[in-house]
Amino acid sequence: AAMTLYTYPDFWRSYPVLIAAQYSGLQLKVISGPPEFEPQSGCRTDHFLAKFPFGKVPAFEGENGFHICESNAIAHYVGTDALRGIGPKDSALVQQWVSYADGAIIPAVANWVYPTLGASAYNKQASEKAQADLQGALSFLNEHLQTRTFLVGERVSLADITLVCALLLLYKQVLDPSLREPFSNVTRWFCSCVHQPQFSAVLGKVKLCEKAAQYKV
Amino acid sequence: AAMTLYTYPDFWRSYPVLIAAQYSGLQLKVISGPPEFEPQSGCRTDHFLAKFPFGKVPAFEGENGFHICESNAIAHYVGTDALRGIGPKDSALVQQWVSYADGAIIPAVANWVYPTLGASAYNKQASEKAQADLQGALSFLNEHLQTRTFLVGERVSLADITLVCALLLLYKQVLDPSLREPFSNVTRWFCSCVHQPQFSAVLGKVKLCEKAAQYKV
Amino acid sequence: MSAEHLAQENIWFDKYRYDDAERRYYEQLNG
Repeated sequence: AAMTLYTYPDFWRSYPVLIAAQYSGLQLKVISGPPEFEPQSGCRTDHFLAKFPFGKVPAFEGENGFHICESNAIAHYVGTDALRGIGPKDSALVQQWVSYADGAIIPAVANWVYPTLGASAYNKQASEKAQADLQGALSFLNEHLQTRTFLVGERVSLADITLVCALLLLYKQVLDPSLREPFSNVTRWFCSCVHQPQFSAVLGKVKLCEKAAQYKV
Repeated sequence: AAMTLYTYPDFWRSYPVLIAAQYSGLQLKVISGPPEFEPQSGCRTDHFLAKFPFGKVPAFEGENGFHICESNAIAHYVGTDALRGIGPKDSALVQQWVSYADGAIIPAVANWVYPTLGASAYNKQASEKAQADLQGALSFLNEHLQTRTFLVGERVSLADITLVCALLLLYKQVLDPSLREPFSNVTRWFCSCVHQPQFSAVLGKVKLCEKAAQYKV
Repeated sequence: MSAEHLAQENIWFDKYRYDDAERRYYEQLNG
């Protein structure tokens, strides 16, 4: 494969890239382990930093040493025009939802869910604020998806891919049936996306949370 | 003007939109005060939320009630193909730097500079970590700009516009001559951008910090 | 998805604090 993606194994930030590549049919070689990439120190080795001075994954290497970092940028590159949004209006709306996922969803999901995975320390105030903010975001999304199948236009775009991947940990870890009950349009949209073959080829079968995980002390 | 931008007066998150419009020549009507927009409560009035459920500025209204929120998305829409990056490689690299500004620069600038504006409480640990993170980011940028005039390709793009606006408060408030001395390529790039007529039409004359502002108790 | 890899991630955990501060600042600035 002339195109290589460096990532941690099973890393949610890399999913949008892998799903976008499923839609475009691009053959991506995924490197997530030794000898080419040591997950524990991989981003900080001189070899990796020489190629990817951003020092983070996911990181993409194309033909002739063309390098990109940042999940949104790589997914944009390996995707299709349809995924990017056709025309200035739809491509701007795709960008809007990508920014919304980065700014409003991801920090709140991390504050709520990472402590349940042992990935960050539990902070009561931050966790409760995150839950309140996410209730607001899900209500807003639920309204938007009342009359829509997808976020932008009539088909899947990078907006759906990015937002589904941003919400994945929430739906798998803490959004149990009672918590997701008020957001049925969002859950319908989420499930219809993850059941698309291009999503399930990457995510496998996504099991919605039955009992909210508690934070690990 | 068929196109309207709602914003707080003199809000750095709206600058990329206004600069991008300078390059495209789009006539934007800017609403930043009464009666159409009350800055004190503007984003939370029912009238505003009915149009812009994201509940934040900058917010854009085009013909036929076309609405966009999120600074990056609006700048993308009002800009030109050249600013967005021509072709998949350059448009992906523009997206990469926009994501880098959002993820690596803006959080650190907010942690360091907002307390000096009295906008947020000073937190010694967060401020010192932000300063260290920014030294790293500026070193990386300095390396990248050693052999380049602009961040992507041979001319100004949304990558330069977004990153200059993300660094603006830093250069104006706290990056005094001694602190910016190690990053001469970044300062050269920053000054060459803000001296472009399309930037100065929006930013006015940008005066680099002479003495670092201290945080307001 | 290992917790160790997630922990290495660059996430602005206290963004909510700065969002609120930024909104209040600009609202007061023009109050």
